[in-house]
Amino acid sequence: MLELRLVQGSLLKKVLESVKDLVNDANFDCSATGFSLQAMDSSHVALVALLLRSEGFEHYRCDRNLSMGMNLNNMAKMLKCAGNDDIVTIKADDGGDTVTFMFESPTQDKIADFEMKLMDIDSEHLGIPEAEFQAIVRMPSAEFARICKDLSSIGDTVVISVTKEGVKFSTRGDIGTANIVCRQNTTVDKPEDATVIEMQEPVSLTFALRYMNSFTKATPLSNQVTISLSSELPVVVEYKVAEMGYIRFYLAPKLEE
Amino acid sequence: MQRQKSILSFFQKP
Repeated sequence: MLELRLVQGSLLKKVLESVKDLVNDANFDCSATGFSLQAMDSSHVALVALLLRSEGFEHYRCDRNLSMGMNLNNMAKMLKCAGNDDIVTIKADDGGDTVTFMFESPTQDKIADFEMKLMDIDSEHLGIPEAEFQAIVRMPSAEFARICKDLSSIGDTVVISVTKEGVKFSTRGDIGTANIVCRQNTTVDKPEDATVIEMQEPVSLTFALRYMNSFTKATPLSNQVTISLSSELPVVVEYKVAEMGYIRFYLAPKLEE
Repeated sequence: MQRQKSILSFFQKP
């Protein structure tokens, strides 16, 4: 038996909106630790890892580890029917083939339940090694989204370079080139407006903008995004999910032959 | 010439 009650139901709506275009089907894993998901996009270039820790739920009952295969587009369709202020409860029986999403309005005057069919999904959990990053950039998520959107109107790939000058996002296309440099800026009124660059060594990597743009659909989840880079390794683009967890997008770089 | 790597070449299968 599984019963997870999330008072801030809008978080789950935002999570689904941020992954539904990247991943078609995925297994949600439920354990004592929390509600999690690891899945790759269909071309195996990007991977998404979500964790919503059990402590973040108002009520968290998971009698035994459960893996529930869901079509993320269908799950997003159902969660779209929840109001932004609604409390969302996820319910499933052990061995059952459906999951129920219950939506309660804050005043308890409207209660809805949506039952969705589960699916069998063959998926392998990949081991993600702990990495020491050469550079970690923390910046306003809206700024990062704007940069990815702007650059994708010029080119298909972005070169992200971190030096002691700052972080540079560059692209090149048929019509010309573009470079956007963001410098460290910690003298801001609000901490969410800060740009913080921790650099051990300069690093420069090339990525497909199509995926970066897809990751920025998580922007409504968090005011800040963290971009972690190491030479010849996947970039990690992380958005915190309130106080309860994170959504991390891993993107394989483009490398010289 | 740059080539798109697969994420599977970085992370281990169980």
